[in-house]
Amino acid sequence: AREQFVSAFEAIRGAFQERYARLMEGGQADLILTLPNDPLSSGVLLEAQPPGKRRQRLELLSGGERAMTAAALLFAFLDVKPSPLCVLDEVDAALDGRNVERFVDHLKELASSSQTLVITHNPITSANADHWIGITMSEPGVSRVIPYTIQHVEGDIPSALTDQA
Amino acid sequence: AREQFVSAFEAIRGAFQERYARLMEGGQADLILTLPNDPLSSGVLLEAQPPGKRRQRLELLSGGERAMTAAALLFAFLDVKPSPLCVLDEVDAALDGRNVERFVDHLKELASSSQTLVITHNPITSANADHWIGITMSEPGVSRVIPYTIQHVEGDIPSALTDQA
Amino acid sequence: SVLKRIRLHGFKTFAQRAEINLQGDLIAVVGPNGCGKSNLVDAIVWALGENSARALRAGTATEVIFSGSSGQKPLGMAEVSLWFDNETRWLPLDVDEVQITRRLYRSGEWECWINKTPARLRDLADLLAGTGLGRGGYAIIGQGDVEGFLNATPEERRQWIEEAA
Amino acid sequence: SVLKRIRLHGFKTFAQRAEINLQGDLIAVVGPNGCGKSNLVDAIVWALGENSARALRAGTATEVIFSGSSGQKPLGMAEVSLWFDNETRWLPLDVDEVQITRRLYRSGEWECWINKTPARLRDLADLLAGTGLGRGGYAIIGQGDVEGFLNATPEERRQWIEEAA
Ligand SMILES: Nc1ncnc2c1ncn2[C@@H]1O[C@H](COP(=O)(O)OP(=O)(O)OP(=O)(O)O)[C@@H](O)[C@H]1O
Ligand SMILES: Nc1ncnc2c1ncn2[C@@H]1O[C@H](COP(=O)(O)OP(=O)(O)OP(=O)(O)O)[C@@H](O)[C@H]1O
Ligand SMILES: [Mg+2]
Ligand SMILES: [Mg+2]
Repeated sequence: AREQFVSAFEAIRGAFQERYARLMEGGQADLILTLPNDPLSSGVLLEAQPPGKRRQRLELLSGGERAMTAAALLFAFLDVKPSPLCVLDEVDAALDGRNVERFVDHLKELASSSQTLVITHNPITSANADHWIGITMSEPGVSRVIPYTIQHVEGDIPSALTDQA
Repeated sequence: AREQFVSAFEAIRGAFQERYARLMEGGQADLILTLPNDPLSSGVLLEAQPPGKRRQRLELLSGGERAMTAAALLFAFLDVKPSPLCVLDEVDAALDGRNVERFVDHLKELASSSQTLVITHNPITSANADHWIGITMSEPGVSRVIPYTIQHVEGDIPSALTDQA
Repeated sequence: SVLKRIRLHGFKTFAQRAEINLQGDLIAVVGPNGCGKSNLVDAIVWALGENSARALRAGTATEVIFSGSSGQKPLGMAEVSLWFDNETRWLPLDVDEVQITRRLYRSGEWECWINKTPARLRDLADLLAGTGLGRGGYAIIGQGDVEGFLNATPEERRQWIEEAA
Repeated sequence: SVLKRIRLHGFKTFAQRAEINLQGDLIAVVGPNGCGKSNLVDAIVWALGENSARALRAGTATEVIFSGSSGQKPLGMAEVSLWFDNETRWLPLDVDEVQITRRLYRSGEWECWINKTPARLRDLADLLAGTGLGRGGYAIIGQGDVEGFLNATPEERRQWIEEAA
């Protein structure tokens, strides 16, 4: 079990370093065992250093930087242990325009090997999807699903834009 | 002290009911004392019911509905006990286009009586401000403030748009 | 793509039966605040065996049954079905398609089927083991989970890696 | 508007001295992720007497001093000054303008002035009492505080109302 854990840890750690540097276009991040000699009782520390900045505690990072760091860790887990289906609910909420674009690049990469559902309010993210599920409340309190057969989404209000409204 | 508390509670409660119904364009919300006969040891329950929906526990509300409920409560506090300066850091992050517009109406109302600073990534919010403070990192890791003398903001990158870059 | 179809009836805001056929690799779920996007995610994890009140944002098990709106009475049952393509045998069953159905009644009684065969939650967990989709799987990230990802303790992080190992 | 000017030097990412003149009623603070917007809010609450590590996102008091970047060495001191218009005497001092300055050295020693007169944090608290701007005031909402607003316990909510009374 110890062998298994150490090899999974090293793989995720390597993937996390690569994903972070690529998502942030620079900088570095790492996962560190608190007890390298006793991995199974160890804790795992997370360190992240955005490009151009010095390494600091995670709490000092901005909302967007924290979201990018969490995304890098998630993608790293999925690199090492792919899942045939991934569902991400508004993980892009704190990202500015540039970070959303880099995040979406990684999303599309993920989608090439795993079916990926993203819930989003961000027009950049939704513009890059190849299909949409629109949900509205035509009757108050009751959800209605609007299937999209044309690739048009405007803002958050899908009902106006599908040929099946 | 009990008189003071009860009168503040009733005032905030009334303001909260009014603000919620106006922000959500319908629905209702309330603040309720757990021990009406012993206000100073009482707890304060918060209930909110979006328009068209039945009253449910707060945890079932969506991210955007929770943000609007919190905004209504904040505005209610400020109605009862105005502050000359208010600072709001990304309170509009979870809101869709329509909710942002309603929120911004209340923001402008607040700004007519209190100096209001909002940190935001939302273009609707920033478009409705009457002044901007742009911040960038021209040198990595070092903040630089860009004063705006023209009312132009595009996305999150202010440096391209001021005549003092 | 592995998830081909979702059917919901009576689950949270899906009072009217909804059937969603999924196409494409990267699917964006869009719509205004409170329309049911996160409820759709809840439906997926619930059908896959999730039982924790916190993960489902509900206080009691039956709170996921449609509890009524301004225009509709509460329903007596919630049912969600998922159809998976299993040609690659990523699920340990020797069939090309796997249907998972979960149903819950107001009385609290519930039932669950795998390909029309009655199953216990334990059978679902065994079926999904190692896929990233079981309870607490890392492949499904709920709204607001991003911060929790970073705020986890070092011990919790080690446990995630152990599960991925 | 009451806050006329902010000067920062050495506080978090404000390694270079920055002076911000505030105009207008509704001011939007904009810029990319991690550029220093929330750090500006931290600077304001810190100058007003905030000391809690959690509120400042720092672990120790001196972590708010610029700790260096890829291109700059750490600084030895952080200083923030705020200039308030007091013509309406909203602050209990018989002067038309109130300047608050707070300074912190690497050694941990710190100083604080109200209109150039040395002051203790206690004097700041007394000055701001009842304004909504003192420590823990409801007029300053940090990033991510919105959820905390709703997640508070009924007892905590009663305490907020007591403070507003
Ligand atoms: N059992 C139930 N019966 C009826 N309505 C319910 C039930 N459970 C939850 N709801 C309603 O579902 C709504 C929340 O839906 P959901 O979280 O899916 O929104 P969302 O589309 O994700 O929105 P956002 O973009 O704001 O995150 C709430 O208004 C809540 O009252
Ligand atoms: N003492 C310090 N010295 C140097 N850099 C610091 C210091 N404290 C914090 N930082 C840096 O400040 C950055 C965070 O800034 P801030 O929280 O203001 O971003 P923001 O503009 O609010 O971004 P977002 O839009 O993502 O919320 C982090 O990269 C962090 O490393
Ligand atoms: Mg949601
Ligand atoms: Mg911020």
